[in-house]
Amino acid sequence: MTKFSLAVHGGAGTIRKSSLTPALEAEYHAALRRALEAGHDVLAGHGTAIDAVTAAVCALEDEPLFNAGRGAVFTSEGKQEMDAAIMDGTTRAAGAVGGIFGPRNPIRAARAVMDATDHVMLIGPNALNVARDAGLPFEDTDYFFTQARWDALQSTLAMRAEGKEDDDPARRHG
Amino acid sequence: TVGAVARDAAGHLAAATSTGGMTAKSPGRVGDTPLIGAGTFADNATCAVSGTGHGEVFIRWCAASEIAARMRHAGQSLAQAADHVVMHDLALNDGSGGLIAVDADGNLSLPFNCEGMYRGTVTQDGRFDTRIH
Repeated sequence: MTKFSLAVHGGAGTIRKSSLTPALEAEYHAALRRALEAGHDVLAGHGTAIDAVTAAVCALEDEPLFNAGRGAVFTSEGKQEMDAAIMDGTTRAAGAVGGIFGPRNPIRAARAVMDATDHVMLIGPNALNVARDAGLPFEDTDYFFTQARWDALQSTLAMRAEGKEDDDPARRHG
Repeated sequence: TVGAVARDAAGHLAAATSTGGMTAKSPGRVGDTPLIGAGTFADNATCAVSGTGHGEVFIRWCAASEIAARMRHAGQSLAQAADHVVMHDLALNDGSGGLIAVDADGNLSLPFNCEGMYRGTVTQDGRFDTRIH
């Protein structure tokens, strides 16, 4: 029986082989590997599953390659919002944040809600207050901006302006 | 969306998911990512799940907790339960995407019903595996 195990994902959808160059594909594999290593290091050091998933998701959030990372998906108003959740299967403790902006790692804001409050989900200013009270680092809009995500926003807005159907899974998934 | 699930050496399970969203989403729109039981769920007796895909459908079908419910009430394996939710419940209701899951024995399942999912696994033997398509 496997003693410990870990899986990560960096999103799903329409992943076009034609636009995925060998170099870019190698970057994706390397980024996924870094996330696995972050979680693996915790588990190999007799750490907990909750710490392992926190470490792995932080590594994924730090990657500009993935849409939920530093290039978080833009709203139609060109602003970025963040959501995250974490759950401990031992106690069913859980923490979540929605519609916030600022913490470098939203998953750590969700973890702070789980660890420091009696609640499961917080939104708005108080969610940010919990993150600040936990000492989490914050970043400005430039940190989270990626050209690829901005271009995708402009493309989608242009399609909408032309009345085109927008049912591409890649857009729908972010 | 990004996410992770794990089973540690003591048999504890956990799940985490972060910042999904559709391109040019409506301000204030929240998908399945932060909703416990939809995009994120963990229970030591059954499984831990993190989803990625068409969030509204994951919410309506309570995708993550449905897998645990199938294991608990129907006696299904993780693979059976996860495949049913992704390939039947979600796929038949415009819910493209996928998920990663781990059960109490450390078995992993990573089904997806779209073209690809950036994904990776590692187990105690140190075997790292990363895939895209």
